[in-house]
Amino acid sequence: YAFNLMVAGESGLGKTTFLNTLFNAPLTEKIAPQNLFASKTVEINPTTFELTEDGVTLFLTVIDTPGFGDQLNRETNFEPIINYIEKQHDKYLAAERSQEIRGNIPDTRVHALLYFLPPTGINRMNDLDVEFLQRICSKVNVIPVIAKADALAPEEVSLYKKAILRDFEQYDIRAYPTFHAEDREFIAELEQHIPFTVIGSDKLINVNGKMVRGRSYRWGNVEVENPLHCDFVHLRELLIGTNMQDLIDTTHSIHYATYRGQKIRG
Amino acid sequence: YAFNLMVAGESGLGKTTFLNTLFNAPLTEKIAPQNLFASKTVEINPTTFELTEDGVTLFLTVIDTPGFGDQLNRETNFEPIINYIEKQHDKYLAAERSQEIRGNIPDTRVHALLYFLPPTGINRMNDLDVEFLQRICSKVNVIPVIAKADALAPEEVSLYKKAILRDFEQYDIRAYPTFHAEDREFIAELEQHIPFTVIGSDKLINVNGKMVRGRSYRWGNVEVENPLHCDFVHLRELLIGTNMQDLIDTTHSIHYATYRGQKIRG
Ligand SMILES: Nc1nc2c(ncn2[C@@H]2O[C@H](COP(=O)(O)OP(=O)(O)O)[C@@H](O)[C@H]2O)c(=O)[nH]1
Ligand SMILES: Nc1nc2c(ncn2[C@@H]2O[C@H](COP(=O)(O)OP(=O)(O)O)[C@@H](O)[C@H]2O)c(=O)[nH]1
Repeated sequence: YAFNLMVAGESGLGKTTFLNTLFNAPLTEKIAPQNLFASKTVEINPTTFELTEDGVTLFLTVIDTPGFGDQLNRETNFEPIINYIEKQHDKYLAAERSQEIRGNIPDTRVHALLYFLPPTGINRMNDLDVEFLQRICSKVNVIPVIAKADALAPEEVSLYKKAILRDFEQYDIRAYPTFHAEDREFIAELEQHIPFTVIGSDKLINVNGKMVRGRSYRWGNVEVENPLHCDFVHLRELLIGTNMQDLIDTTHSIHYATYRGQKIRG
Repeated sequence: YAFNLMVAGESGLGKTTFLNTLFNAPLTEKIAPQNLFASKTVEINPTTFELTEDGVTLFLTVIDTPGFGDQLNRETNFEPIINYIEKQHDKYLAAERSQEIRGNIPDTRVHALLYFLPPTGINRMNDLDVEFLQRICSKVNVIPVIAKADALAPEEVSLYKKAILRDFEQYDIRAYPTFHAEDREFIAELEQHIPFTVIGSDKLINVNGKMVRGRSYRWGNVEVENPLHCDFVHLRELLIGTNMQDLIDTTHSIHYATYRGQKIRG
């Protein structure tokens, strides 16, 4: 059971913290960002973790992309990511052609790209995000999320979500699950929340006597798993609960198929 | 009495909101950012307001710089700003040379540049901010602030401030009031808080029966003027209270003098 999850977005949007929160496991020591220096280019860092729950083992490969958005000139940010994604398709194609049985081919293809949008709250997406999403959404399942959503007041969240969805439409950005999802059973309900807002935390805080994941401010406590505070529980449900298999399947039936078709036609 | 304040920093960091909060006046209609489209270049937008309080009239010119940090390739972001600053020095120099009495020369020189840093909380500044501040701090009084500080928990604020000050030192970034301030009477006390954290709000919220500037979240109410929530009151004290005259004077005695010296030497 292998799931390959890429994360991208500017530094400091809480990507590493979010991953630790999602898998309820301190992955930080292995994928801790090297924050002391800005990267001159985007690095591709795949790290594989073995997570066992109820006797089921998941080989989770997290692909971090430190350096994205960091440079003064960000025009070369997309290539390393696109190259990595396509290279995994090439590997799979080569294995298929060498007559490997499908079940035996190790699947390193990126099953989902979690893309972190900054919580600016203004009524348009920024150039970097638009251009990247336009280019990448036809190559991989992209799930955009609004990072650090504790910086957005309730009315700002709904305005910002509307602005983002309007920009997705205008710029032809096809995000999962609206696009590509073949298992639509839970999609209608989940779609009410997209783009999902996320808040992440390495810490446990005391809320009404219970220790929960959250952030403690002088003016109050933010709870990661409180659906009134952010959409974390819905995103987790999608990623790990209902749609993980669909993300894996559609990577093969849609994105890999498209890539393979382009390669064959030459 | 003329004060010329420039603001810069990426879109969506709350610059316009902050200005409205600072001057307790809805300047928004005049300097509302055109958020629907990302600028291809940095624009320089000076707007002059007449603010009268206790019979004293202040001609406040706010110079907004929409487009800063917005583009994929941000290498040309600095030129429009540097050109504007130097052009005002040129204007003043020309007036001086035409034998105008100093008191009669209209002073359009930028007295302070309020630079907004994103609340990433990571332990380094980003390339754009470092390179811009390095270039600009020898030309104008720069006051860096940490924007949207309600995204930072108390311990994150102190770590981030330390990281920023360490980077200022490492990259030779000279910020006001530590550098350039000639009126040092209140500086020692204000320096305990730099870089100032700011939170801005157009709205009034009810806190213990009082209507105050703030942001209302589901988990609590943030108060702009509560020193436990951010350093807004200290920054306001510096800018409008104790050091406005010093910002004007040092622009003439330090930055203009430096520029004039370079022009004369040729
Ligand atoms: N306000 C806020 N801060 C967060 C959140 N998640 C993480 N942070 C903080 O943001 C900083 C950067 O987080 P990190 O996970 O390293 O970001 P990355 O560079 O995107 O991997 C850390 O100080 C985190 O504690 C969040 O949901 N809200
Ligand atoms: N979390 C937070 N949001 C803010 C703050 N100040 C403004 N905002 C919101 O951020 C968004 C952008 O603000 P704006 O002033 O237009 O940013 P500008 O592009 O830098 O001028 C608006 O939705 C504001 O309500 C703040 O201090 N904290």
